[in-house]
Amino acid sequence: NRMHLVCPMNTSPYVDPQKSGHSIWEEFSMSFTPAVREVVEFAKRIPGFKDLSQHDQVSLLKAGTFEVLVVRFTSLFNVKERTVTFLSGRKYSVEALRSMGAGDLLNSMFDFTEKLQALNLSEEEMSLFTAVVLVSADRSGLENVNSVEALQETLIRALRSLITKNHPNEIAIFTKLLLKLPDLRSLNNMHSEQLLAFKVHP
Amino acid sequence: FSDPASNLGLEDIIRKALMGNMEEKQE
Repeated sequence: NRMHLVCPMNTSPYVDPQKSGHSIWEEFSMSFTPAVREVVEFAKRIPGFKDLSQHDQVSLLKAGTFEVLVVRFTSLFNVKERTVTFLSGRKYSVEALRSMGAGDLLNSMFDFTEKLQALNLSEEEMSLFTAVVLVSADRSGLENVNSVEALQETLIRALRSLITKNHPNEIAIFTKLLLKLPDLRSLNNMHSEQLLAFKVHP
Repeated sequence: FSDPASNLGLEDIIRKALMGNMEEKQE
């Protein structure tokens, strides 16, 4: 009898206990589907992404969509107020979400958001960083690793060039950004565990 | 649980969203 689903890609964290696990998932899926479609549209606009094989496009998106969403939706996490805004626009405090069962993942999301926002990236920089997050040659199941690696290197070079141009005295920003990649992997793993818990105990 | 995306329907959403792109490529 799950009572809460503490993901901001949802209209509300409250779940009707009368509903079945399947219908809860169906509703949740309808909430986050538009955001996933936006990630796919974003991927299509990355120069070179459409030249990858269909299999590898799907593999990269399957593995990286959550990480892209984390970067795109850092604005939902208000670090100062310690609140999370859900899709309905309503804000919930960390304490409230914690009382609903949110744990380490929520804390880690705030940590990540705080560090990323501290870099004060422009929209263009954020967009290029997001492309680097998505095009990672070490994702599992890729059939043409070399092609993905070549595109990844091109994107990383472009990101370094843009950061160097925009922040000539702060090249450490580029290093800090690359160090966000393992942080995102860690968040992705924690999120997968939550999904597993949802599947086993909807 | 190595593939949550497939198990929870994400792959289906991704494939459908990519479809236009894939059809273009096949042409």
